[in-house]
Amino acid sequence: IGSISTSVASAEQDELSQRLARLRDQI
Amino acid sequence: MAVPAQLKAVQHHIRTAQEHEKRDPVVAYYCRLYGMQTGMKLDSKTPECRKFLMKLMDQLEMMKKDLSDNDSITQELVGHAHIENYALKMFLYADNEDRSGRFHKNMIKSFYTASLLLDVLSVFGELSEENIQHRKYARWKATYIHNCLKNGEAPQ
Repeated sequence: IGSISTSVASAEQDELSQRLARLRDQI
Repeated sequence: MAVPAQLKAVQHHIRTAQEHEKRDPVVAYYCRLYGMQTGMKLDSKTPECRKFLMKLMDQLEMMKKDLSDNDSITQELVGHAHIENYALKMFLYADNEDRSGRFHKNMIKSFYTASLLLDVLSVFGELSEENIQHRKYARWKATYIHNCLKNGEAPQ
């Protein structure tokens, strides 16, 4: 369960980073 | 939307965004962008912070869409000039009140808001030495005058 929640957290973090980069026209 | 305790360092920037929602949406947008970037560095792992940052991102994306005809949003160089001018306008207003011996809540808030907006400028890159000095001075003045008024003392 611990590793599932860690990978959910890291996927969400990636999503945030990608959305931030898109917002700033960096991708 | 309450700011989680882990992201306390950006709560005043987020509040400044709310206060400028109608008055100056460009200021509101970049304050939230600063909150977003700094918040991600502080804590994007705990559920309450992730939820907060996701909502903040939704808000930013919506604002960018709504303000798509505004050069200060579509061109960050123009945005940088907008925030810097606004911050310095606040600073100069408060500094002028200070030098004229007029000490009141509004001028304290202007000094403090100027310092917050100078923080926000860091989303565009490293701050200039001049802006670092202005930020330090504005924050110190806001604290000093606030404490003087609170203790019934006349600021020197």
